[in-house]
Amino acid sequence: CTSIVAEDKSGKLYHARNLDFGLFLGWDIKNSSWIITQELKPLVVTLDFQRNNKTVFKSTNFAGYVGMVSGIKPGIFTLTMNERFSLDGGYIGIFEWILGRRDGMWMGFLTRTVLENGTSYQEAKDQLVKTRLLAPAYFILGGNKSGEGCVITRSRQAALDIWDLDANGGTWYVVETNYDRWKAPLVLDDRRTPAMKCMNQTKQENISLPTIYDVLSTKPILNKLTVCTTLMEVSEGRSESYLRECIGSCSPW
Amino acid sequence: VLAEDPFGEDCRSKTYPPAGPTFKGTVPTYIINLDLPPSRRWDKLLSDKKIELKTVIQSIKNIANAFVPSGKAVEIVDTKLVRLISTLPYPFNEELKGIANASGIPLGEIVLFNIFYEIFTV
Repeated sequence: CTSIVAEDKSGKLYHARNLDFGLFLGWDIKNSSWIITQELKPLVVTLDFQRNNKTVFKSTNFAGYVGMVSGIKPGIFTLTMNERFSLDGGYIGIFEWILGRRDGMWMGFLTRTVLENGTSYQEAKDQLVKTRLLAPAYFILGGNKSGEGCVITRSRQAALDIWDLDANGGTWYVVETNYDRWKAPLVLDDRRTPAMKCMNQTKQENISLPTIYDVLSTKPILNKLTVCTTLMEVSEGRSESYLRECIGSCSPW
Repeated sequence: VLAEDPFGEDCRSKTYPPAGPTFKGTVPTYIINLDLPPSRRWDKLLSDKKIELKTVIQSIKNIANAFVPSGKAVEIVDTKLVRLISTLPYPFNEELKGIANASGIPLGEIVLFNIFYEIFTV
């Protein structure tokens, strides 16, 4: 996955992501694609969660999955989640759960709870930082005011790092793929460098959902695992999702 | 750096609105009514998407069978994972039961689909 939160010169916040999934889950030789990635595409839906006929939040989801991987609380915050791979992974959390240790929270349930019940950027951030989890993750959170944007690097137990937007200090965007920001990404899977290069080339004065879509359409940020691209703009409550295809000479991940 | 990546390319521009070979389609929108009981919230969506969901879950089971040819992995999904449902918090436990009912897919397989993220972080 690749998630980006960016702030334009007027302080408006944009949040977008490529949802990549299906690595090593069967390769279709005939169509040169990942089997699960292709099969997930018809399951992608935009969900408008309503109470009293009013939108509480919207998400881009797989039908049948009750957790959230991308969502927007209009006017308040946006949230995406990227996978974080670790030996201390979710399978340990599941074993602990089965054995009776149930003080951690399932990833998708936490993101769903935050989107459903969160009332502010700061409250959402606090919950994502402090809640004990079954699996490690990156939470990418955007707000509705200048400086409200961050990448939270989570182990199962704690927040290892919080990388905040600071447009005045030169950090007008944050990009997260599937690697800790203080470590170099795997040489064979460096989507971070091209994403940052394209964001820098775009420049803050030109940032918008269309120009972020350009970044997310550039290989290898767009790759054989990319299921869909989601674009969100919190102040207007705008959320758009598009199914993607990477054909021809494309990175397999 | 991009030049060194065999799959890299120059930064794209003017790709929006989405069109062309990298765009595979738009995404349908569904309303999930939180005023309904959790077991009924997903009925319409799963009525429309049950075939696609069955296809994905069958592929996951096929892959599991390839790794564990004895069929033990799939047996665990069908018999053990279903027991996990009683330990999951409300309203998610009820929603998963509702999805299983609406789609006709065994509950253990719906649980598997919903804990996929946790499993694949290793």
